[in-house]
Amino acid sequence: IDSEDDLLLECISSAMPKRK
Amino acid sequence: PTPPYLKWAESLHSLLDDQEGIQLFRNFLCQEGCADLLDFWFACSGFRKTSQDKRSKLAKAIYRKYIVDGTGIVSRQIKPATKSFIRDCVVRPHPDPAMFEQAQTEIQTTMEENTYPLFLKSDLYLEYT
Repeated sequence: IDSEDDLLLECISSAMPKRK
Repeated sequence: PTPPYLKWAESLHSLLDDQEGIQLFRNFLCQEGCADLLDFWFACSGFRKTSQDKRSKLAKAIYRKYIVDGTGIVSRQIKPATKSFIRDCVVRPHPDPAMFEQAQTEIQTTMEENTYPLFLKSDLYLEYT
């Protein structure tokens, strides 16, 4: 389950805009 | 130039296009107990860009975290037909990258109609500006 949470966090942060 | 916090009031999209705006909006949603709406919205966007080898595992992770438990804030805002569509997609070996699109739209509408206007009137936003 831990790795599932990591995957989810990685997915969420990949969709966020990068600092300008 | 227009300061970022004024742009945030133009549309939800402008707010979600700015890292600081996202952070402040997320703080507000945490106070209201519904930060999952925002996390789910970004998870859906990220899912579309995820490589095929991770997609099946990620689809299950999103489904388990936000949808399967019908009492969660995200699950309660998604239509039953959309949830059953997702349930069918999750079990496939190669889930469609667009499988969460309808659910994302429904959650976006919820934010546009409820939490986003409340955010713009909140002390958190007003103090920031």
